[in-house]
Order: sequence, then structure tokens, then C-alpha cells
Amino acid sequence: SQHRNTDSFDYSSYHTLSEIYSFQDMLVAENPNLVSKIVIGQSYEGRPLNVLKFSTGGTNRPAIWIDNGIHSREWITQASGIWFAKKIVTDYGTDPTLTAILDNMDIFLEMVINPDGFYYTHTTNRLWRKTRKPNPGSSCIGVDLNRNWDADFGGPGASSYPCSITYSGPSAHSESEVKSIVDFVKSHGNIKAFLSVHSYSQLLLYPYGYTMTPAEDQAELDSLALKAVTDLASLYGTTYTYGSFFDALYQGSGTSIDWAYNQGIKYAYTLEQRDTGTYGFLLPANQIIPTATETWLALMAIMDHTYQNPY
Amino acid sequence: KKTFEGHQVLRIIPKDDAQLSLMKNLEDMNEFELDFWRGVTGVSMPVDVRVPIHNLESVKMYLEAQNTEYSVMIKDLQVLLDREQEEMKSAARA
Repeated sequence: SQHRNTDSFDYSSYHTLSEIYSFQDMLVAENPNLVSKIVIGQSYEGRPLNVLKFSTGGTNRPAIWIDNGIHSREWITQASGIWFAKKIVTDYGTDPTLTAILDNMDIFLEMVINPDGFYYTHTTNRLWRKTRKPNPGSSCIGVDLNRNWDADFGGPGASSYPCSITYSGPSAHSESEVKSIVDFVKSHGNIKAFLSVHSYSQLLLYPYGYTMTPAEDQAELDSLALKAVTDLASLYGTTYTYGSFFDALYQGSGTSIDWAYNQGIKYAYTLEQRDTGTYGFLLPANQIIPTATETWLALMAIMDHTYQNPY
Repeated sequence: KKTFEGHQVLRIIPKDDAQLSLMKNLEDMNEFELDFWRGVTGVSMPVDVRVPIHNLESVKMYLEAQNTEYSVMIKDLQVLLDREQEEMKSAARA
């Protein structure tokens, strides 16, 4: 709140949830013709689930969804989300690729999917991953929001044990943080790309996670992933591995991109940002801007491909 | 506020299926109070795990008894967390 505008905002520092909410409001106020804020729901503890909509007009245009911070301790993702938002308003009108995208499509950006967990990482336990919802019958708290989606819910790669860090929750979409996105995406009906940003591991993953069966669009998703990681590496040489979630990482059920893909959103990807194992979740703040900048190149590759290949 | 003085993050790379199975067992053991940062995936794929200071010796002995090699990725987690906190305070002051 001490920042007067988004130009003077410190993008190279980690910020609290209230600072992020203030940033969102400032960005909307400064760019009323481009940015608006939609509250798609409330977290378990009653915090708003804010989504920034970047739109140059039109009605129900094809759109791109980007989310950050589903796992609260992955602080580089929320910090990158702030940087992405500013980048979009800065580049619109100057960068021809982004301008073309935004002249024809909308971008929805949820910087903090799991605000309760994020708040908890600032106040109580820096290494918290899940939500903060109590689990009846257990002393353990929280659900892993990236196991709560209706995509082979409760299958291998998720846990039914509330104390596990991959606890799926009692049923698919049981968590308001997930249900709010599901309702929003379904009611919109014209989302063409669904991009989830995580850390750490330096991976770019596409469906499926719950099965080794290749996605119908595997060949296209794979070649686009190669383009995206090549663009990303062109900046600082950061190397990403890419492939299906199942092949490149491990079997995981109930994940967001599998759900999105099964909804008919072809360009569904999960990014795992820096690093590969020096700092883990404690990536130093001086790496925020470099990480966000290189990640943006991969996102742009996917967004541009989505724009160029309507379906 | 939860602190992590002396907690270490170990990197373990299972070399074969036997070690992989061992790591999976470790994931299911509650008594060591482990927090897997990078879970068990496959042979030659790194596993990063935070170990509380009071269980460090036991976990290391367990790994050594099974001939499983590990390295210390983060020597004292709280040192890094304190640094992060200080940077945030400093940025807020600025």
C-alpha cells in the first residue's frame, strides 16, 4: 500500500498478499480501458479470489487463462504474476505480437490461486503448500489444490490421507478455490489456453498426468513446448525439460491442466519455474525479474500459437 | 511463527529400483516428519526433502545404512529464511 503507482512498485521484491491486492487495484485504476478486476469467488477463509481481465473490447472473445500460486510456498510464481500483469499493460501497443493477441483475445490472470495458504506462508509457516481448510476427523489442515480437479480424481499420484502434501480433498472441486475457476471457465466457454505456473524444477508439461495414454494433440503440444522452452532459454540459457506430465514428471491425478484439456481447452500447460535445486522454494528476490522475464517468453510462445491457430 | 533452525534440505538421487522403493517407503514414514520438496519420481531423478534438525541424524543413518547417497542442498534453512525476511523488510522500508 505504500507504493503510489505501478511504475514505482518494487518488482524485484517479494510482497505480502495485501500489497498484491493493492497492486491489482492500482493497475486497474491506471488502465481502466485495458484492465479490470473480477472476483470469481472466495477462499475458505473468506479472501477474494481476484482475476485480472486484460481486454481491448469485444464480447466473450477467445481467451487465455494464466494462474499462479496454486502451491502457496512457490513464491516466485506469485511474484512473477505481478510482473506479468505489468508487462501486459506495458507491452500492449508497443510489442506487435502481444498487441495482436490482445486485439483479438482476452487474457485472464489469477496471481494468487491460494490466498489463504499464501497468507499463512507470510505469517506462520513459510513452507506451506496446501489450503488452510480443516479436514473433518483429522488434525491435519488443507487440501492440495492441484489434486482437487475432476480428472481421474483420487487416482494414483494423489493421496486420500489429509496429512499428505498431495491430499486430494474429499471430492472433485470440493475446494472453493478450484470450484470458482471451474465455474468461471465453464461459464466463459471460450478459453483456448490454460496455463498454470508452478516452481521449481524447470519443466514445461502438457496433459496427461493421470495416464500414460498420449493426449490426442500430443504432437502439436510437444512441438509447441519445444518452441516455448527454446524461446525461454534464449534469454539466459535456462534449460527446461518438457513432455507430458506423466512422462516428464510423475503420475499425478486430479490436476488442473488435465481437467482443462478434457474440457476441450487444447493448449493446457503447466510451467515449473526456476531453479533445479539450489534454493528450491526460497529463490532469492534478485532472481524474480530474470525468472519472470524468461518465463514470459515461454508464455508468449504459447499465447501467440494459440492466437495463430484458432480452433 | 514456525521456524526452521538447523533444518536441512537433502538431495537424494535414487540409483536403482531398490533405492527408489526405499525412497517411496521414506515418503510414507511419518515418524521422520519429512517434507518432500520434490517427490519421488524415478531412478536418477532427484528427490529433495526437508529434514527437521531432531531427525537429521536418524535420517542420515537410515540412508547410509541403505547405501543411498545424498547431498546437503540447504545446510540451514532458517538462515535463508531470515535473509529473505530481511530483504522484504528492507524493500518495504525503501
